Formats: sequence, structure tokens, C-alpha cells
Amino acid sequence: MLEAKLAEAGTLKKLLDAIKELVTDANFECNEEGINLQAMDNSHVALVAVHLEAAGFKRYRCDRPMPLGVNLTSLTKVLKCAKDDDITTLKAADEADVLNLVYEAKNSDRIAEYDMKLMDIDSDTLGIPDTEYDARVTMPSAEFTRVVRDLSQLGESVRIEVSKEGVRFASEGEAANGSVLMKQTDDDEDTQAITIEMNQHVSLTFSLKYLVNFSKSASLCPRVQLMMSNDVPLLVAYDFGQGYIRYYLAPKIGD
Amino acid sequence: KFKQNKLTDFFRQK
Repeated sequence: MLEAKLAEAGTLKKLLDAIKELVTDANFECNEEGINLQAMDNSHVALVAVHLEAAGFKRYRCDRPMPLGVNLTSLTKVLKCAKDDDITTLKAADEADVLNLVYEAKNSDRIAEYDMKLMDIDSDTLGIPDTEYDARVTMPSAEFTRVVRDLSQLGESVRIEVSKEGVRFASEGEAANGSVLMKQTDDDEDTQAITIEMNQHVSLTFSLKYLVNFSKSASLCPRVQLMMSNDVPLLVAYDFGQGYIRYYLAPKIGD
Repeated sequence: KFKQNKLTDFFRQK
């Protein structure tokens, strides 16, 4: 059986917000180390991988590996019934077809209980090779959100170029072109810092609508990492205290 | 102008 007690429903809500527009159904793979989810969007262009560590829960018990097939729209509805600071317990029996969610109010005696149907999901799991990336850019997640949102007003694609100068995001639209250069900052310790580690110059083009989707994870984590090598998928990584959310996005290539 | 690659072109299916 699974019993996982989270300090705050808000963490789950934010996670769901960050994946629900990419993926409709997904298996939450539970084992003694924690909960993992890996799912591709319908068009097989983007993949999201989530990990929640067992140690990050107030209490965590999972006797044997079990997949929980979840419709994310349904889970979003059930989570809307929780206050952000409710203590939240997820429970499922072995071979169960329901997930039980209990919300305990922090400062009152309210206890709410919901049961959600689970489903069988055949998912295509991809083996992601360990990759040495040629460039790693670390920046405030809010800045990343802003730049992809701004440029998505102009065009469909963005070229991300990493050089010693900094990282440049450029988009060409029918009515307007735009480019944003973010220079490396001197103080690595500053939470607003932009750091660039680079073996070679990298230039890749991506669909902005996916990046705008990924950037919703900014609510989970103040920093984001972009990992890039020429001609391989981009990795956008948000590491928060209790785990991570990582997105992979296939590059576009010129005709 | 651009062709969109798929992830399955890069990562192997398990």
C-alpha cells in the first residue's frame, strides 16, 4: 500500500499546474524511494519527468512498487478542494482502483476526504541517456518565464544561443522580431544571478508554446537551469527541496 | 520554415 503525507497541498497543486497542459493522463510510479512520473505530450515533442523524494514527505510508506494511473484533469479538480496549506495524505491499497486523498486543515478541525478513480495507462516510457551538455545556464525562474512569454507574443519559435557574451533568446515573427540578451552576472551567490557554464557555443531553436508551458514551474522554484548541446533535446530543470521537475524538448531544425 | 523533431528521434523507447 501507499501512504504519503505532504505538509501542504500547495506543492501538489503547483506540480499539477506545471504539467497538466502537457499531459492528460500519467502513471504516478510509487516505490519506497518516492513518487516518479514520466510522460510525453501527445505529439511526442516534449517530455516531463517529476520526482518527489520519500524524505520530503511528513510520512511516507510504500511497501512495493505500484503505478497509480491518474487523469490529471480529475486530480486537478480534487486538489482544488484543498486549501494550499492543508496537510494532505495520499492513500492507495495494493491493486486499488481508487486514490484516497485526505485534507487536514492546519488551524481547525476540518478533515475532508475524497476518493478518485484510477485508470490503467499504457505509457510509452523513454530511456533518457546521461548527457554531457555543452552549455548550462542558471537563471531566476521568473526571468525565464518573462522572456519566453514576451517572445511568444511575436513568433512561434525562439533561438537560444549561448556564448561567452551571455544567453540570447531571439524570435522572429511576421510583424516584429525581438531578442533578449542576458549577460552573465559577477556574483554567483545572488539569487538573481545568471551563470553560464559552457564548453562550446550552442545555438538551438525551440517551439515557444512548450517553453511557456514549462515556465509555469517557476511557482515551485526560484531558479531554473537550461542544459543544451547542439542538435539534442533541451533540458529545463527545476530542483525544489522535495524533488525535481524536468522537461525535455526536441529542437526544431531548419528546412 | 522549421521542422519539429520528435523526442523519439533522440531517446530510445523502453
